[in-house]
Amino acid sequence: RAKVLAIANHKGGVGKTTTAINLATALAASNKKVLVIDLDSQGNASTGLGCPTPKRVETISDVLLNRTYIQNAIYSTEVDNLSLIPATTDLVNTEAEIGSGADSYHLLQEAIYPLRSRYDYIIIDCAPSLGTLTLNALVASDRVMIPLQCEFFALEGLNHLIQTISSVKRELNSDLDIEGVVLTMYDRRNNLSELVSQDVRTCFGDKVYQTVIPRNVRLSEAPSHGKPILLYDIHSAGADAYLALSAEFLTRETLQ
Amino acid sequence: RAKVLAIANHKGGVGKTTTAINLATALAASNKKVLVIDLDSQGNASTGLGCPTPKRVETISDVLLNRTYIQNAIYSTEVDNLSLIPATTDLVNTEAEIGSGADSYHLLQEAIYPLRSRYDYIIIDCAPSLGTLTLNALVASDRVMIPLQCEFFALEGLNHLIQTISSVKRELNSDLDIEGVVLTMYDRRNNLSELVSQDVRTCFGDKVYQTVIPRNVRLSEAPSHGKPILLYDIHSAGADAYLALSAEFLTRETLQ
Ligand SMILES: Nc1ncnc2c1ncn2[C@@H]1O[C@H](COP(=O)(O)OP(=O)(O)OP(=O)(O)O)[C@@H](O)[C@H]1O
Ligand SMILES: Nc1ncnc2c1ncn2[C@@H]1O[C@H](COP(=O)(O)OP(=O)(O)OP(=O)(O)O)[C@@H](O)[C@H]1O
Ligand SMILES: [Mg+2]
Ligand SMILES: [Mg+2]
Repeated sequence: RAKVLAIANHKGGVGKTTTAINLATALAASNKKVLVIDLDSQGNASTGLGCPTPKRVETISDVLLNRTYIQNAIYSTEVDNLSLIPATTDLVNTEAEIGSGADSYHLLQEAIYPLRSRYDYIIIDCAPSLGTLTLNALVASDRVMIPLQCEFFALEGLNHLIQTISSVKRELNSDLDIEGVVLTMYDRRNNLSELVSQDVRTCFGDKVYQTVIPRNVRLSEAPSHGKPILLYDIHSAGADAYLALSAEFLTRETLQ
Repeated sequence: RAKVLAIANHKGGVGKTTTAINLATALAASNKKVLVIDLDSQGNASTGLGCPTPKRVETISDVLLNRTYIQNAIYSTEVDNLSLIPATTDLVNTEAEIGSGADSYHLLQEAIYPLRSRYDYIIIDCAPSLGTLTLNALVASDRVMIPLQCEFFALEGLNHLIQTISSVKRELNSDLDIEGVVLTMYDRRNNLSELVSQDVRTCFGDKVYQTVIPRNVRLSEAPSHGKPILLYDIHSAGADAYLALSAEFLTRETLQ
């Protein structure tokens, strides 16, 4: 049965998509069967995994609005063991259509149920928001991984995110827990990164991965070639970091 | 009559809040009367202008839900000529409450109407989304300033943003236009910044400001002290850039 992992943080630009794409690829490279679900109308995870807009025929919008079976929306990426359910800008209208009533939060959970036996991991890339789509992701997930940029504004929003996760756990999905916090865009040259990192480790202890993702330009170049970092530049610091994160993630799995 | 300017881009982490805070401060330093409206539940603009959470008694949520007169929600910052209407995490619920029907998009426009004679500029910091709150900002605004991070993913979403602005202009606010595109977090050391910058200037021509905001760590340190860059470190490259942006913005004003 697949483990469903939401990559979430309503602070924008903290590395959610970069983590979803590259962790998923590293897990696939360790022979795990992985599905990435793009739940952001920007469609960055779809682009970064080499699925251009014209190829996004059936998308997560169609699945959520019951216009297609989820199997029909699965796109095979160029990475072995890695599939994708793409997103388009339609998702903005889909979220408005779903609304925010009590029965709008289980749609994704119900939709992915038939797929749970076919994968080892289902990874959901969330938009920078705590709206209906992200709540759907949290209800559908077993765990949440929180990418945290080593910046002050990113730290400020963390409490609100933790509270939202707790209330989803209390009211909608009692299985939900935090898988871990991964520090991203760490810059050795700048003091702020170290201050934020120490702060987070004090508050969250072991929940914070030992692996820290450094700021590495190759990570931001890779998406323009539609490739995850492991295919774009396996020798980069970014690739090393996501391979290490995947190894640490799997080690924790076996310990749990 | 105040000019109302939305700082918008649904891509996360591109420098919306940093631009709202520091452009507003630079305009206030040129003796313009300026109001910043924080329309993001993260409340980063409120924090960055020195309004801590306990001081956010009446907020933009109260204004939008008609729980208070807008005059009561105005907070005086430590910068002369600069006031703020703060935001809290309540805004997540406010957005859900407002919903997305035809009559939900004019609430902010109506609320700020009585203030337009008291300020030269009203600057709205938007959340990384194209949902109801950002649509309210676009309906209430005369112009939109688009901060654009010099990264591939940021470029990818630009079309969708432009389309949204055009449909708001067509259906809800015929005065709306793009004020300009400002390139942010430009890093001379990395090729990608220059590629993105050339791409954007080819597509948008004069709409792109000559002023480019460089990546500068002092800009990301300032908010942890609750100060705009002009108060935190007037001699930094970040302060220079926002002073230059303000000057270029005002020059364009007089030319229009
Ligand atoms: N470790 C890193 N080093 C350098 N650049 C990075 C790194 N991680 C991400 N980036 C770049 O920073 C930008 C933001 O990252 P990304 O888009 O993954 O964040 P996000 O949280 O998914 O953003 P959004 O909130 O818009 O969904 C992107 O342009 C990405 O390529
Ligand atoms: N020119 C710059 N140089 C260095 N850091 C910057 C610069 N501009 C912004 N930052 C930092 O980058 C992060 C993202 O910027 P900011 O929060 O202003 O973006 P945003 O678009 O408002 O994000 P969100 O989408 O979450 O609202 C912040 O931590 C900020 O301090
Ligand atoms: Mg993303
Ligand atoms: Mg912001």
